[in-house]
Amino acid sequence: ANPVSMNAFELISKSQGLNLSSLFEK
Amino acid sequence: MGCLCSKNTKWTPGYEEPTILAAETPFTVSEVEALYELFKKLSSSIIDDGLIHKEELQLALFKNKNNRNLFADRIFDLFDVKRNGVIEFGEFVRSLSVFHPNAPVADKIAFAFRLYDLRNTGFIEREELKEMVLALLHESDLILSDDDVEMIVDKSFKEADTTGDGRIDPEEWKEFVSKNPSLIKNMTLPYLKDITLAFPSFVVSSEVEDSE
Repeated sequence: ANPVSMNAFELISKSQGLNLSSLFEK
Repeated sequence: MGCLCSKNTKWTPGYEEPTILAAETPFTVSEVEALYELFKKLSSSIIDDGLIHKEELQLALFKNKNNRNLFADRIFDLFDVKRNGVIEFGEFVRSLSVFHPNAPVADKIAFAFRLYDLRNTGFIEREELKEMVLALLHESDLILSDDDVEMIVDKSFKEADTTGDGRIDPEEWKEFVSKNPSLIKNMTLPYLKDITLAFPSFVVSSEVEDSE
């Protein structure tokens, strides 16, 4: 998808810093 | 019923009884105990003091303790409810409970709002949103011109700021998320549904019977 057409919040929500599933990786 | 206080390993600052935490959250006692195994691992990765420091959270998220990140900082600040610079076990469980698939959606929406309200003003402001987009670009391979960033921020802000007062309040945020539910997709961690089954290595011999 063209990033310019994306929603800023959706873009931000993909940050690795917000991806808490990483906490469960062994 | 067993006595959890008999385990010396559980005498850590901020430790709270799994029965109490299970009563306050969607987790069962066994799941809280499994989370304690995860907590122990995270809280001993750099400084073995039974508390999660910011560098330890960053290490878990990025596999690199020096990788400072605006969003990881926000997560840390929101988990550190007492604002004493560390995440204690009770804070860890209560904060993670918002990410449980069974947690109320309203809690997820409110938590996400606080994440985006960088300056804790009670509103999401345009400059905050732009700062977050720039931070996202900084951590990713995505390259956008200044004009593109302005366009994305303007468009998103106009959609959410329905009253047009230049800031997004909690009600506008709630309405915006209800129209765009994917915005809080990262607020649900399927792993938490049954952490004891998903992560067998975390399973410990439960000393307290689950009440369910």
